Amino acid sequence: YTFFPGNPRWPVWKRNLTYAIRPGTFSTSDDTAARAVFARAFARWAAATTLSFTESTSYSTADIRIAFFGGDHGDGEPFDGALGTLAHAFSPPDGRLHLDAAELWVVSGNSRLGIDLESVAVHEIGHVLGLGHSSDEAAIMFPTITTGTRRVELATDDIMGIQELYGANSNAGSTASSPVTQENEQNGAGNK
Amino acid sequence: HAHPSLNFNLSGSAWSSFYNLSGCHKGEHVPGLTAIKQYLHTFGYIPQNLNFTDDFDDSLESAIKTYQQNFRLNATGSLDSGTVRQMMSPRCGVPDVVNGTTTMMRSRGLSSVMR
Repeated sequence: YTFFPGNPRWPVWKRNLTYAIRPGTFSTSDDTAARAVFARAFARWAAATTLSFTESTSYSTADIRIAFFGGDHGDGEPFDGALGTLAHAFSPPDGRLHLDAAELWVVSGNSRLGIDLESVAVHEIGHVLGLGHSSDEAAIMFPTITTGTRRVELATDDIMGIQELYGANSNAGSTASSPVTQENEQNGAGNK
Repeated sequence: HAHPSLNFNLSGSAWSSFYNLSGCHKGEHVPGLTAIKQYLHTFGYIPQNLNFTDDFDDSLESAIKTYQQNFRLNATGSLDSGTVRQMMSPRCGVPDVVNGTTTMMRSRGLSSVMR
């Protein structure tokens, strides 16, 4: 795991964070399932650390603001259409989390051609909380994901990183599903 | 704030053209290498946005080596097929290298030193 330069994190008095999805993002038929995706993604981080997350109805005042945009969307970092760059997020305490509207997002079920929304959401929330990229391929914070795959559970590497920033959730045990690989254990390679 | 620094825009066909660059190495001049340089610049591996050319120069080799180390590929500095395949994978837009420092590989901790 890594952090952004300067190790930015949410301040100690800000442990109960609100998040909101840009109004009008989802159709009525997709709304419930899509919101559930983000709720699960936040819950995975909450289970590992001292932070909690609550969905807010006020997009403008939420700590974390989630939006789908296509192309140039005003932050100086235009999206590039299908595939390529899927999403980006800003380090604490900015709170912006942007996803490329041009992708074929998979909200539920499987699609060999689509990008699993929850997988990307969990990754980008890691950035919003202060984690950088990891070179551990099993980690959520590994920068790439292939179409048709799903990677949503925090690995040991992710948990160690977020707990270094915010401490551990005393109510939960380890939620790691992908322990450190034998190779890492043996040669000390990697980033811990 | 640390934030993405994207100025990279490739269409689907341009992405697939990356395949044609497999096997390139230092000293070659191959049409399309400019796009590789732009890609590596986007994610922080080439810090300065110079007037990129299709020359496989020292800066490109160095950037590719850092990229390969970050993704645990063989750090050959050439565009082998595994590296090109990795570059074509859908990915997060947050750079891997910020201000010239890779954010993906931390220095080894005290416990590693002691071992």
